[in-house]
Amino acid sequence: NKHQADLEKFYNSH
Amino acid sequence: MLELRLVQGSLLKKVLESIKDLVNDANFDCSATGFSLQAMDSSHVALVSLLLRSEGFEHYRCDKNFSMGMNLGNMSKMLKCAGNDDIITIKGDDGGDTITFMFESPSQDKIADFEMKLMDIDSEHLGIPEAEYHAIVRMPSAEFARICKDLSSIGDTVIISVTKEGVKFSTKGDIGTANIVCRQNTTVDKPEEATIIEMQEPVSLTFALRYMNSFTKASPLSNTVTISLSSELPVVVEYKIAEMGYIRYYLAPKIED
Repeated sequence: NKHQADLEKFYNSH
Repeated sequence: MLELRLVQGSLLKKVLESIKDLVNDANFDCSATGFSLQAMDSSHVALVSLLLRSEGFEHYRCDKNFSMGMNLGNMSKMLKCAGNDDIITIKGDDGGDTITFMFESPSQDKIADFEMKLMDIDSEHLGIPEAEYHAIVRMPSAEFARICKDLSSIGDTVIISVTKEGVKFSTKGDIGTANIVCRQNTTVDKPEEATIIEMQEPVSLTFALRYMNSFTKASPLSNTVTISLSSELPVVVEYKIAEMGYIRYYLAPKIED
């Protein structure tokens, strides 16, 4: 039960 | 107007083979810098960034910046019609609804042109900041591809751990577990056969092997691959395209629920 981050959200927030 | 001529046409064929399974549709961006692409897979877990610098083309003309939306499966179908030794010329216009691929045989005795329909793609260009990585591993691309393929027959995910001992690729599945350790090895006959590990601090991250295997489709583009790892950052798997640029894949690590 693991999740992966959404890269679009990741780069938009960094 | 865009007009580019690539003597080593096989390179463009290889580029398409390395991205078409990951991304269905993408905008190719044309500028004086070069021919580039940034696209995500449909689940937003992986991102691919391609740059083919203008200097790498025999002829490169781009009057103004514009994007051309293409279905990569269709583009791959067209490029498969080019011979491996063919020279490929691409022509397109800002606002045009088609792109033309021209294939010339080396002896100029066969010339083919294929016109492909373009598509409107609404995509956002993400700014990817330069980052410091805890560990950077450079190794032969064929070795990395072999490891990913082997591990995916046992498990679905790979844990990549870098310590001062080396880089360890681990997986586990229903049938058992596997660990492959590659140590730094610079005493090789050819530089591209070396494994080089630059470690600032130990790092261990988990990734889906399905994506890693997809990235290794770029192996024909480069003898070496560079894997940049940092906790809290997407991994970067980079294949340099000799004298032209690069293809970089970014993949979000798997995290505990």
